[in-house]
Amino acid sequence: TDSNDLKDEL
Amino acid sequence: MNIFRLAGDMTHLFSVLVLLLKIHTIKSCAGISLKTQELYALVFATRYLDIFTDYISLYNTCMKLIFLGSSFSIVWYIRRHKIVRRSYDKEQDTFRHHFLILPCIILALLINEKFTVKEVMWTFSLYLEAVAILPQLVLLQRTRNIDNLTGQYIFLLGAYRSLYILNWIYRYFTEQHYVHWITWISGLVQTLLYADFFYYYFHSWKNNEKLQLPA
Repeated sequence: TDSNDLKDEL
Repeated sequence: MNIFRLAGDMTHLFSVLVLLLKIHTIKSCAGISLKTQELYALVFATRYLDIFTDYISLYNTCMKLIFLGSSFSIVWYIRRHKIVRRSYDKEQDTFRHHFLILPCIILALLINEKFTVKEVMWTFSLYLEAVAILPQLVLLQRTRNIDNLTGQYIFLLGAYRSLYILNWIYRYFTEQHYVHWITWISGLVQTLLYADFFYYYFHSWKNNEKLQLPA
């Protein structure tokens, strides 16, 4: 997984 | 998750709770822009499409459900609740918010990381969130007398955006160095829109005065 993918933010 | 991100999410959550508290207990939405609230509901509806397809964490899913549920219920309260809707200042809340949506759609179609439905919708939600506060700020300028809860609501929203920028700076240095121009620039634009409000908010707080914006 892409650790710096901002999709894990709200 | 770093401390800035968590603090940002919490201020965002508190902002929504403050607004719901005002609407639910005082049964008033005076000074609140329905236009901005409708834009936020649209922002969350287009951004959280992945809620059914990608599982990130329980925290992530719960927060998404809270933001979706709260934004739509706030819109419902202002539009439909028989007491709350009476306090809605329709004559003052005149910002043509529909005209913000089309440019955001076009921009999302032109400038995105991947040309897929989900990605374009996600990008659209970022652009729209950047400008969604505008009807609320215009309404504040008009009403001038801002009650404490409305002031706190907008302060918390601005704090949430500022903390997210600190979070991106932190992530940039602690994780692999990817550049996220779309998120960063729209986030920065959004935060800058609060600069003026912050100035008057801190000014009134320092002088222990009631918050008032200049005409």
